[in-house]
Amino acid sequence: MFEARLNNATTLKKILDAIKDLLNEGTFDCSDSGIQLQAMDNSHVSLVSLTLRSDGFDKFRCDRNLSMGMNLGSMAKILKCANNDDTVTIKAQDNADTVTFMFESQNQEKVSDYEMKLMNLDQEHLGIPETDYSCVVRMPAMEFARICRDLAQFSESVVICCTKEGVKFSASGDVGSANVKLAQTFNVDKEEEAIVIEMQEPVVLTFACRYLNAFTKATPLSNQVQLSMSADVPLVVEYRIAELGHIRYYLAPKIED
Amino acid sequence: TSGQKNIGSFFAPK
Repeated sequence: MFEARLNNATTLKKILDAIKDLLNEGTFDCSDSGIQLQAMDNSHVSLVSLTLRSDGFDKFRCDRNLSMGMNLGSMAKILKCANNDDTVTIKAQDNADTVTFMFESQNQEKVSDYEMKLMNLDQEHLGIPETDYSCVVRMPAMEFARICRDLAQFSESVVICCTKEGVKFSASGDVGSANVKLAQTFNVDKEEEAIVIEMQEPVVLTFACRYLNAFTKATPLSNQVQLSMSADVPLVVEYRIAELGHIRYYLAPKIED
Repeated sequence: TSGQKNIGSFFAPK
């Protein structure tokens, strides 16, 4: 028996919004420690890794490890049927071929349940080692989304240059060139507005705007985003989900011609 | 995408 409850459907809606543009389907691996999803996007250029800890749920029960392959488009249709303040419960029997989403209104007067067929997805899991990165940048998630959106107008690629003074995002194309420099902040009143750079070695890396923009669909989940970069290895874009877990996106740097 | 490596090539299968 698997049962996971969140007192507010908004978080689950935001999580789905953060992955459904990159992935058509995904396997939710459930265990007593929580729910994990790892999947490459359709073109195998980026990797999505979602971790939701069991202690972040308002109720969590998982008697046996369970892998539930879901069509994310179908899941999105179902979650549209939930009000933001509904309690959402995800339920499945052991070895079941369906999953049930139950939505309960705050006053308990409306209870709906939607059963969805599970899919058998033959997805390979990749081992992602814990790595020390040359540069780790924490910045407001809204600011990162804005920069990715703005620079995508000028080029398919953005160059991220990180030194201990700051981080620079650049794009150049037929129209001209664009540069956005952010300095590390000191003594900001609100932690969520801070720009913090931890640098061992400066890095200059080029990434595809299209994927960075897809990652910023997670912006509503978190005030801050963390970018971890080293030469010649995938960038990690991490959004923490308060008290529940995180979503990480991995994207390989583009190779200069 | 040109100049873009497959993300799977950076990690070993589990």
